[in-house]
Amino acid sequence: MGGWAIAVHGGAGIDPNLPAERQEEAKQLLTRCLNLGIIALRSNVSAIDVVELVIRELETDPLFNSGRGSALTEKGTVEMEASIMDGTKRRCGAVSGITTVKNPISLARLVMDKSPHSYLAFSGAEDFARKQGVEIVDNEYFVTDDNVGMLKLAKEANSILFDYRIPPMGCAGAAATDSPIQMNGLPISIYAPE
Amino acid sequence: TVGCVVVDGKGHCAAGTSTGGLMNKMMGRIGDSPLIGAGTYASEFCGVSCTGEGEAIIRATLARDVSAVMEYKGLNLQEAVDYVIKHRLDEGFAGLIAVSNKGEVVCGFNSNGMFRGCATEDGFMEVAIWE
Repeated sequence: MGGWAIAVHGGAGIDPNLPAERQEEAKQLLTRCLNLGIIALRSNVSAIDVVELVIRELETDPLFNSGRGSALTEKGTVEMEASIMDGTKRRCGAVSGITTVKNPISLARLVMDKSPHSYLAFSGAEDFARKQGVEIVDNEYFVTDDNVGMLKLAKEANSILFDYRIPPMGCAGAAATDSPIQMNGLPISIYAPE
Repeated sequence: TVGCVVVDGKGHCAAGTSTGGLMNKMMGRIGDSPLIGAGTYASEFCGVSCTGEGEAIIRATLARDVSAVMEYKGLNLQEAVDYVIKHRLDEGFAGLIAVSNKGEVVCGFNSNGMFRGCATEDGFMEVAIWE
């Protein structure tokens, strides 16, 4: 064996004009999460536990698009999704349509460990979360001012923004309309990468 | 979207992905992140978490393909990641992070940057955004 290793990501497809201070914030969060994982791995915590631990931290910080700080639906609400997989026995758990569970990755872990299924969604997943006693919050907890501004821009441009992290002063509409990229057979002015 | 992949000291791999999806998405839209084999996959060979254009990642079964080409073609982790990014994404834009059971770590993407970081037991650590 070659020893432990860890990698984290906070999303792909970034506005090239992302302000330097936002880039620095992102790097600091990634570094903090890496160090959290490194400490756990040095303490012989298992891979699956480290994955859950690190993603919980990322979900709790509003900087990236997960948990608090999630992108908003067309109705201004949050619908989150997550999955986790243990390679040793190829066990897995997944959830979608989560609206009140503070840490969706831990609910996915519970689906893997405590349910007879691999994937629960929407009201069934929320019911399972309550039965398991996970931390529940109002949907508003996940909504940030930044994302409310981004949704407003997206609606004004009648598009799904190319990059949700473009600050409200940026050219979101241009990003959406100038791109020749297609997604799922439709122009990017309708869809956009996470 | 956020993700984490880990291989521990015993060579066991795991992966996870979590997301709010797309800004201004339709109600009920499900992306690649919760789909095992698309946005997330782990096996005895590797752990993979993807991010980017969800619909393209779903079509490519991107995470599973990294493990599959390692298993069936005998590629190492770097070769496997390069292969799926180049040959499986069609016209989509996405990125992924991956670890192998040998302690290797690889990031790959064809999008305009990816927020990412990695570390290994021998002291290597890197945090980056752009190519």
